[in-house]
Amino acid sequence: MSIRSLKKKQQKTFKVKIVTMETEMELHCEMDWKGNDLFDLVCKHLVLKETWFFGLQYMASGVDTWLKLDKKILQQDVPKEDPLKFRFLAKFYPENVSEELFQDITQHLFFLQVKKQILDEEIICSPEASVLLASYAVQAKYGNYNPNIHQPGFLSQEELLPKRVLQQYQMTSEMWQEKITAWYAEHRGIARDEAEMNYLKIAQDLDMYGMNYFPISQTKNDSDMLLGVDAKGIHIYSRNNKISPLKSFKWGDIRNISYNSKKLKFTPVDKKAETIKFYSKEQNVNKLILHLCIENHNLFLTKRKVDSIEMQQIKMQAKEERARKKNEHQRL
Amino acid sequence: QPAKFAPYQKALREIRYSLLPFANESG
Repeated sequence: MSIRSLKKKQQKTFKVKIVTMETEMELHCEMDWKGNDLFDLVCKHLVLKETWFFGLQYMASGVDTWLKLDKKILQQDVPKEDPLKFRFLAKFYPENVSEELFQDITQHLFFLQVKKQILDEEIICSPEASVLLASYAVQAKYGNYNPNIHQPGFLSQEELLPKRVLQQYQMTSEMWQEKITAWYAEHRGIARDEAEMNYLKIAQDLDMYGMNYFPISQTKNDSDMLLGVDAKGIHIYSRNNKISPLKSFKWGDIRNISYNSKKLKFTPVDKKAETIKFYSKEQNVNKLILHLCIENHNLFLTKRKVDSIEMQQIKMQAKEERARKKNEHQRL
Repeated sequence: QPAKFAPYQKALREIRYSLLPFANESG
């Protein structure tokens, strides 16, 4: 390729920076690329096949926004910086982690993202679950406990527990470290991927896990309630309680969801039941709610169908890889 | 539907009891 044609080609691309929970990468996109082209390239770089859980997020006017995969990147309201910045994050959560996450990379990215949500208190977690989760996170990072290596203080620089938990007890940092280390020592023999899976199995039972909350109301000008969308369905909460829903509708209970401007409408399958109407703050919020409902519902249906050939291959490869690792782990 | 935290309930209970003596009164 001549320098001239190379230069010409270079002008037809733009730079993007992708930040995942673990790493960063810089990629070049062609000017007419759609979201999907970039998303596929990122997944390829990460060697990630369970792509359906993830999305690319950017910040638009202070609001976290998901990149639309079927539209051109440069036609979306992505801040025009050089490079354009995106975060590669889990957008949808499995109903059951041990039955739906197969690749180590998928599981690892979920583990890192959920751990951050718990430590940042986006997911509220009891003190006892926080300690047990911390002990599995330590096992995943440090491997088997060895008192000669893991001496008191080895966790002093680690962020182990949510601040809310620390404030509930009169315990020094050393006392917390000691408690977590005692439980960490119990996990001897558990490999990194197993420790991360144990972490996720506990986390998925926390009430706020995988929930997307939106302020809604029953009248036009209030926002006294919350609507939660997750892998199982939609949930209605009072504004000050994100834990226990006032009412839940599983995907199987809902016939249709639609919106008109700020009004959002759920039609139940039960023809005798009344249509449920809510108002949200903006039409854009309704658009996002509808999008999350459709995608979560699609995943819900896909999981209940016979596996595609691609899915069968992913499961087979993951099984072989796990068996190989287990053998290696036992040999060591 | 299995109970929440099913295989971990014993560990969670043990941790909860071990933390009790250190709980702040307000907590």
